[in-house]
Amino acid sequence: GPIILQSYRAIADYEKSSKTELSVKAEDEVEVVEKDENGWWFCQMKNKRGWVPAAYLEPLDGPDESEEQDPDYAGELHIATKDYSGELQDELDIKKGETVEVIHKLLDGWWVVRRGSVTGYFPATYLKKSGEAV
Amino acid sequence: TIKRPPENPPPRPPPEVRRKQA
Repeated sequence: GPIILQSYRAIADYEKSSKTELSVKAEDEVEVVEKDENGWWFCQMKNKRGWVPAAYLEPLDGPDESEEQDPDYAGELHIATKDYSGELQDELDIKKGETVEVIHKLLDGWWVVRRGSVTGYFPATYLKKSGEAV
Repeated sequence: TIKRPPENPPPRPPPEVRRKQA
């Protein structure tokens, strides 16, 4: 049968920063073609296509929580593949090679992670699963 | 064909417009 694409609405203006991205204005409606785990979604709008940050999009037909995994409070060990300094207060500063526990894999590519007693957001794109057991 | 997504983390919208996380 035909492929039904999900429709989303932009919640704010987003100006693209590379050729493969798509700029959107608040209230624009896009169709999502592919959702990458790192939080970039490939969208089409009219005759244009490109990647849009998922956090700028909300579903037209109510929340899409069904797609989101439940939090895993035990945590899943991951290793940071790059240094990252948090830009917002709720983000963690982590150095390359440090181990963290991933508690919640959010669809927007910003995962809730724990290091010691501190919890905050960290970009999924800079994490890879550790082979170690918890 | 769909090109690979950008390698940098996707930007987060300003807190005042950010949708509520579950």
